[in-house]
Amino acid sequence: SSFLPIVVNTWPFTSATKAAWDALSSGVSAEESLVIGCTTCEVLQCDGSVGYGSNPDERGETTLDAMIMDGSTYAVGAVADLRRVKNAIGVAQAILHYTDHTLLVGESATSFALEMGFKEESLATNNSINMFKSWQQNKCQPNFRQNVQPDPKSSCGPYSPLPPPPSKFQRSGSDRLKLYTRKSHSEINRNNHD
Amino acid sequence: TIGMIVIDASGHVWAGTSTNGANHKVPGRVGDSPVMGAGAYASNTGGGAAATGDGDIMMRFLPSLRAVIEMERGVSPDKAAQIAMAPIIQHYPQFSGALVAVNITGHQGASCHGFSSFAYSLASTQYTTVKVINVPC
Repeated sequence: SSFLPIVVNTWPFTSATKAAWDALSSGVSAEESLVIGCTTCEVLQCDGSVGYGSNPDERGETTLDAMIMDGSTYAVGAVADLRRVKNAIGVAQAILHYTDHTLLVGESATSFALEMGFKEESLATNNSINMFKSWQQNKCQPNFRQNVQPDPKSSCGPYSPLPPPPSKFQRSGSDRLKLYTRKSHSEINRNNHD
Repeated sequence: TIGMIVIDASGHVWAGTSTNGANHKVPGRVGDSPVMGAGAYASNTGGGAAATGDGDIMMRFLPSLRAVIEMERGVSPDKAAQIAMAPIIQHYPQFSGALVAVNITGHQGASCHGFSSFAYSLASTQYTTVKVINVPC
């Protein structure tokens, strides 16, 4: 049996699913339907993990990542660390259409997006500003830094590398791997995820 | 993060993601979402898959690529998702993440680990409205 066509997405973001499905059902291509679905989540800021105005970095800036992939040609358009442009999946699609590259990042990705006609605007909102302030007031906890000084578990930056004791350098490869690889990020949860 | 898979009536598979990443990340940090094979993957011969969770951990194992490869070999989406998640769980038993997989006949499945709950959404001719499927982790 076949259940095609189909739209599936992670999390109960039903508005995005419906938007993509409605588009697909009305004859819009699968590619465009996916962009419509993901754009819907960017506009609605689905659970704070998609789109502008949430999950700022250590400096308080929200940046966006997106990717789109064609299963027939394996063509990909992807953008990472995109700044000041809200429609990340649209920029990823523009990379797919208007370059022969796979992934653009950072400030240069923003320049490309502006060339392609996307609007430059702040991704900050009162919510992201408050998230940033709360994090600062909580001594920058939780924190993804490690092996730096001051202690990232209790202090904000700026940070500098913590010189490891000489004996650490003389350990075996597997021990050094344990030193530099945390087994989990306890701060990743239902409301804070990739 | 949203990870989405769309397959049209002729079996053309598309996959994509969009995210603002982890809260209070180190500036410049990029997770798994824009990395093909990690955040999502698409193949007209296998289907599509999309991952969510701790991208710093998950991207090291390319779980979406793994799931699609398994489906190309005829493995069911549920089993493919489990196989893709297994090495991550083995090496990082405390991580949180999930993966959804859809094969080229529109059958779907998922696997999750570490979350208190995980759910995914789907729309197809099988249902009259958007369906939310809860997965025990």
